[in-house]
Amino acid sequence: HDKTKIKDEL
Amino acid sequence: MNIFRLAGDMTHLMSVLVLLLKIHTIKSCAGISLKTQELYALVFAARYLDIFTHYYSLYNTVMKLIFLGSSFSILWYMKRHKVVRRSYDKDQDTFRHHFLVLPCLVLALLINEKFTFKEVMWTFSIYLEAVAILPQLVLLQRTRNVDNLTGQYVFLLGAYRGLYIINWIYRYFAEPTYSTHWITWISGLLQTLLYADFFYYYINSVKNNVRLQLPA
Repeated sequence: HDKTKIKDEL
Repeated sequence: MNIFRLAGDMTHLMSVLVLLLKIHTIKSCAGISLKTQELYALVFAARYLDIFTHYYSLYNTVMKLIFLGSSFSILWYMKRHKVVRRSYDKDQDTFRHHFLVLPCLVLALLINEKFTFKEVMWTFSIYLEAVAILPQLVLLQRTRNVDNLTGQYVFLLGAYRGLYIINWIYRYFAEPTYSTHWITWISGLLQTLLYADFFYYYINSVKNNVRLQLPA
């Protein structure tokens, strides 16, 4: 998966 | 969401609330660096560009709105509020914060995970957040005598960074799908190290129950 898509932190 | 991440977010939120409490009730921003506050507003503005395009969770969206709203209202208080702005230590708060912005932007253009506008802005915000506390630390060093709320504000910010590191380590082992963001880890580690000196004196002052005073 594209790790740049996971921005679940603030 | 793990307990370390939640605790990190809560200490971050509390730091902002402590600062707003000081400004709103005591009507004073003495000891607070406007330079650092400007950098934080820029950090949030650059990082949360996805706020209306990407939905993660209600928690995520609400927290982003709180951080954006609080950082810009702090700026408004310090620059525009007729009583609060008079307590600003303008002559002491002389850190050339603009010189932090450009290197961070250049670094984000050179070292990023993907060369797109949003991704570069996100990376820029990570780099800038790592050094945004510097004007505040320099101001504390200059004024030396630190009032309780200002001390608590910086302590809570440092605690937030420390808890985020524990959160990354936890996620690394606990979540099989978690990918390591090296940019975030290294910047976060650097950012936390910047607080080490302050933490040492803060904890000592709490332990000995004396007013926080930084060495000259």
